[in-house]
Amino acid sequence: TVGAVALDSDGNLAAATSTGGISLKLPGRVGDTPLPGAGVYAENGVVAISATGVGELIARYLAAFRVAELMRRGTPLAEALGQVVSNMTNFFGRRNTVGLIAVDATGAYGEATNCEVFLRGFAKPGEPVKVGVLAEE
Amino acid sequence: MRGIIAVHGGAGRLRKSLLESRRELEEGLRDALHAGMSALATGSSLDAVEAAVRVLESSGIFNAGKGAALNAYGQVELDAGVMFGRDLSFGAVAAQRYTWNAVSLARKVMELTDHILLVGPGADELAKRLGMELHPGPTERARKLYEELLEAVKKGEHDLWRKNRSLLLSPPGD
Repeated sequence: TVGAVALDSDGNLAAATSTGGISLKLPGRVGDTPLPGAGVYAENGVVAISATGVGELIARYLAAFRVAELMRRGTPLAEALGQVVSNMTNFFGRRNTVGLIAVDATGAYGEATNCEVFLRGFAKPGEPVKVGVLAEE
Repeated sequence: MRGIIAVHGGAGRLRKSLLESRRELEEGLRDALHAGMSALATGSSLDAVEAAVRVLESSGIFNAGKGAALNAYGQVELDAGVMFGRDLSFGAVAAQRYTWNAVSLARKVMELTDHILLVGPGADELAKRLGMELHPGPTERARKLYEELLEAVKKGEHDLWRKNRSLLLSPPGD
């Protein structure tokens, strides 16, 4: 799975996610990626989010929507992402299942994962591009 | 200019093969960020996320677009979704097999149809009518991973799909 989130100079937030799905999936299987509020979500004034991981769990948990809901009620970006990933990990009792990237209405970047590997990066005008492969980078 | 773009590839357990392709993956992420930043300079955040994801789909090294993982029958089936926060507009495709550029097709669903999601043959039909580029077929890397995982399922070593196992081991037809 791949994805992107962005904030433009008009203050519009957007998110996009795309995937081949999980290897050996049954034909016709659909995960979280094309479902609004599951693997992809964007709402001006709140947050843009894109998810990767085990689509069945992300979709059942509605991970993107939960982050947006926490932020709508005033929880800051980093805390909202951390809470949703940790609660989802506890609920399903499984690690290596989700990675989230997000930007909020102020242009702050946030990420959270329960995986060993999480390919991601971000760029701001006038700043060097940052990328990471291992989750702890 | 205010603005920011972030991208991601996959997330999961650390595999040796991933460290071997680390440089290639980092390069792919950087290319996507540069494409997104260029789009952000002249267009909207929606243009930026589509441009960035299109680069990742086109690279062939991520599990999307040309580099997609294969389903139980060794086929490519792509899902993609885009959302614009200004008016909560949304477009998506699922189980789409015609074009490698699923994210741009998802945006076409948002902009050209009254729907939010087209699946399977309907999504393929729209891609075909729009003259979108055909998917070139599975990469060598995807095919190799598919063979390895199918072998692992037969030996009972692949733990992801427990319920599907019996279905996987008895594909349809003769």
